Amino acid sequence: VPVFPWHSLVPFLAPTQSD
Amino acid sequence: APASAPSNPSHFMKGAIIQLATGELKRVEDLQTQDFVRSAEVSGGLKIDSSMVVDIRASQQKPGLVSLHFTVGEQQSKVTIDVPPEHPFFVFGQGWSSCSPERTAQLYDLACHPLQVGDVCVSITLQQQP
Repeated sequence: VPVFPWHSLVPFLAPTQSD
Repeated sequence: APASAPSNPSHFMKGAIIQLATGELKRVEDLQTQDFVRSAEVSGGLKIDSSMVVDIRASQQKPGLVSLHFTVGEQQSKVTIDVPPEHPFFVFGQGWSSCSPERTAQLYDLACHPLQVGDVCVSITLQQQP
């Protein structure tokens, strides 16, 4: 059964990325 | 995960086994806010941010996707990501939410709330090195 790390579930929104 | 979400990631499938940073194993549908907060605390180098949804609109660049506009963290930085409407986000104190809960249920069998402007989602970033 595959096991996934918790941080694969949430987006990585680096503050340096802006519109 | 990249800023724009991959399609049909199996880790969102109901019943998927998720390992917290503490080593504990939980099913994706059983995760609580505290699981993410505690995992970030024990993970060196990663930090949890509060990312508030400030706008939800159809993507101009990628038909069929949704553009989610966030203000991220203390600096309230503006970040926009394009995701499929069924992509689930974990909202603090509420659980899994998406722009199309029906499609999320069809694709992942995961129960979701409707994602709304004002929702504060869990996101991660690298901890600033001193």
